[in-house]
Amino acid sequence: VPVFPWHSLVPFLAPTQSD
Amino acid sequence: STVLPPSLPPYFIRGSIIQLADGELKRVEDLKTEDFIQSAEISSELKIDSSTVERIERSHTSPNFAVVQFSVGEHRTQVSVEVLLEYPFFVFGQGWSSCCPDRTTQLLELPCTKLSVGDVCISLTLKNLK
Repeated sequence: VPVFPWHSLVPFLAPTQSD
Repeated sequence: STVLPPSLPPYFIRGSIIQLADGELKRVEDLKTEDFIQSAEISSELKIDSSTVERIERSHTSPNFAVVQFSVGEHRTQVSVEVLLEYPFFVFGQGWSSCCPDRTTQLLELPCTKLSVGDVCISLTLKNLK
């Protein structure tokens, strides 16, 4: 049975730079 | 910026086993807001950001897709994501939500509510980003 890490369920919506 | 994630990953199917940062295993449909928050606290690289849904539109390119515009983090950066209508996002204090919950339930058997403008979704950032 495959086990997936929790963070694979969460989209990366972060901008590359926030300043 | 517009991001195009992969179509529909297998880990959203009901019964999928998810490992939290502390090693605990849970089914995807049993995940709670605290599971994500606690996992991010343990993580050395990832932190959770709040992403508020600002707009949901049908995609111009495909009828099966929607464009969801988020306001991300304290800087309220605008990010648009083109996703399948059934693609689930995790809403703080609420759980899995998608643009078309009926399709999500049908295709993934994942209990799901309707994603709406104003919903605050869990998203990730890298901790070392300034």
